[in-house]
Amino acid sequence: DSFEPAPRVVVFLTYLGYGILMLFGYFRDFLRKSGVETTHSAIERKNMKDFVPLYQSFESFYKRNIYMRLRDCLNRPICSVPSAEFDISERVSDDGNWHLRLTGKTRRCVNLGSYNYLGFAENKGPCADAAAEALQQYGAGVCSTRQELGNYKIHEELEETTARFLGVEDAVTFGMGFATNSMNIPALMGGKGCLILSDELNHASLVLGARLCSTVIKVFKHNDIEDVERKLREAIINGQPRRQRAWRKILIIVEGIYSMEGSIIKLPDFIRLKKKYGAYLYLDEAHSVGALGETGRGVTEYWGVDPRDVDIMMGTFTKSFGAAGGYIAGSKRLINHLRAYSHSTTYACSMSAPVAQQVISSMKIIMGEDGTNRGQLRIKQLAANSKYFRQRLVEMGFMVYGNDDSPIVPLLMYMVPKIAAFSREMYEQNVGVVVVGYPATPLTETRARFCLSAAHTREMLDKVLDDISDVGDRLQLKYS
Amino acid sequence: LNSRGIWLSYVIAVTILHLVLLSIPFLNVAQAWTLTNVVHNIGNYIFLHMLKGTPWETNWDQGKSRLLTHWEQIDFGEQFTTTRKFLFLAPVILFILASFYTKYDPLHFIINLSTMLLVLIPKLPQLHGVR
Amino acid sequence: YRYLLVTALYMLQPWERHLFHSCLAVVLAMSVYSTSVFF
Repeated sequence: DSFEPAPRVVVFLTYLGYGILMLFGYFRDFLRKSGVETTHSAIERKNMKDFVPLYQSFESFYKRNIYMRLRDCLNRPICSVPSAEFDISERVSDDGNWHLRLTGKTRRCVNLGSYNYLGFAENKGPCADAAAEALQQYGAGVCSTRQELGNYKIHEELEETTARFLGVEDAVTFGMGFATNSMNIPALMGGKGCLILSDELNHASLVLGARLCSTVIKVFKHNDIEDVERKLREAIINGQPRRQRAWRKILIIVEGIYSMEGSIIKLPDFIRLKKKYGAYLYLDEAHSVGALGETGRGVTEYWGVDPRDVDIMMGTFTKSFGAAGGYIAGSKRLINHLRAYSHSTTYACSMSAPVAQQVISSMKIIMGEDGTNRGQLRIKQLAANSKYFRQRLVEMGFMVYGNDDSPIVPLLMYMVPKIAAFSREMYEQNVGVVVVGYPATPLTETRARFCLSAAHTREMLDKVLDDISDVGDRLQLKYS
Repeated sequence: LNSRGIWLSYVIAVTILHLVLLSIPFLNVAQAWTLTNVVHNIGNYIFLHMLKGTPWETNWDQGKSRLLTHWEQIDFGEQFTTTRKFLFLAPVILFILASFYTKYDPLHFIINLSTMLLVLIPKLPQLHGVR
Repeated sequence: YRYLLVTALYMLQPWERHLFHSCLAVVLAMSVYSTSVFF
């Protein structure tokens, strides 16, 4: 993983920019408060002033005064399937992005922003046909939970296929990726005396899941094995706070690929650690399942470790299978426990049948069970695209984070205005990119995050790379 | 406040503040230094010890940080970290500089000392979380 | 364009930029005046 530090001048200018934006933010808030400027955001009603305030005005300072200024670059509506190319709806605003309205025009752009690693986001082909058939057979929604009437045959088929795909005993699937983390960690780490060691850059769903249970949470530096070992040793030696009793359970939570950094977990080291200290390992493969490894089995195959060494394998069907939802896979005992105690299987409606069918079809194509080698070709195409795209950006002199094999390529821009300018300029070149800033990234590390896909052709990538190089020269983004 | 370059930016920002005050024609050097010290300390007090919460939604901590000042949120509340030491030292160094350039004039000294105490007392570990 | 990007003025509205530049001009004028008086 490469994480080249930014030049100091750039960091200082980034803070200077934030300082100027904050100064003007306070000035604009003053104008709004004194009535000179109309307030578009939600405010308390006059006759409600004796009640508890609904809106934390300071908490939306950043949103009002920084996010709003670049809001036209974010959450762009698309009106086609998010495959290699997609149609972006054009929007305009007359009041500083407080109200955006569609002009009715669309623009066909190369799609570098969607998670579509293997290119299964298609509205035609075997997956779409099978999903349409499932729609006919089962209908769209499942209006009950897995523990009641929402347990279809297709769900069981999906779970068998997932367990076979990952090479573990059993799997349970859920209709939402975020909920797979946030609703199952409490079912695994319930009660007192448990400890969670979490990577500092873990996804919000892992953080929420960890906070929903009453465990002690310790945060370790991103992908830093020494730091994990140190915290693990301290925790075991000191025991629980106040009573110094031994911990009942210790769970280490990591991700396979970190979607903001493009870095890949050092899985063998974490497995060595968990065996050495008797901890459990929770591996979130939201971005790595299907996108890493010779046959797409994820980060366990990428590192050549036995999937059974990972106690809890989690992943989503969103990024590589063109579907939605998530799974937890592992030993039969674990899965039976989750089927019985997970908040999702108890309260949430099951996954929609066409979505489940989409996953089953794409998973079988990846495994080659459809009798073709299309799955293999897609995996190879993705790996080639990722390496090629990243290496070209590095050659051009851009600051790129993460691992060569990761299909996510974060290009660092540091200054907030540059992400807005970059997004607008690339949109003019008919390229759809995703730009990310605080609080999804550290304050000074705003970035554009390119998501490669097996559906991208080399010509598309070359065109995009030339556009990025032009825009990079104009905006002075080649910091490396 | 832990990230790279923030201390350099802090020092440059205070320097720019001082140069702007120094460029005001009807202020002499002593007044410019005392004003630098006072503006810095009042800004420091407002941002670190008066404002509570964060200027963005922190939906992952169920609003816990909403009741904490910025100073109490630094390093998740851990005391004696390098960031805290730096933020503790900055007003002291500025006070020493201001005293020197005001030639230890009593009036300036009282103003500088009182604003320095205004920002140092809330930074004491004994007052963490005290309202 | 690059100056606006580096100073974050790119994200401000035109009238805010004018306000910023006028403040900057005042400060620079005072600096020049004070420096000349000083020397």
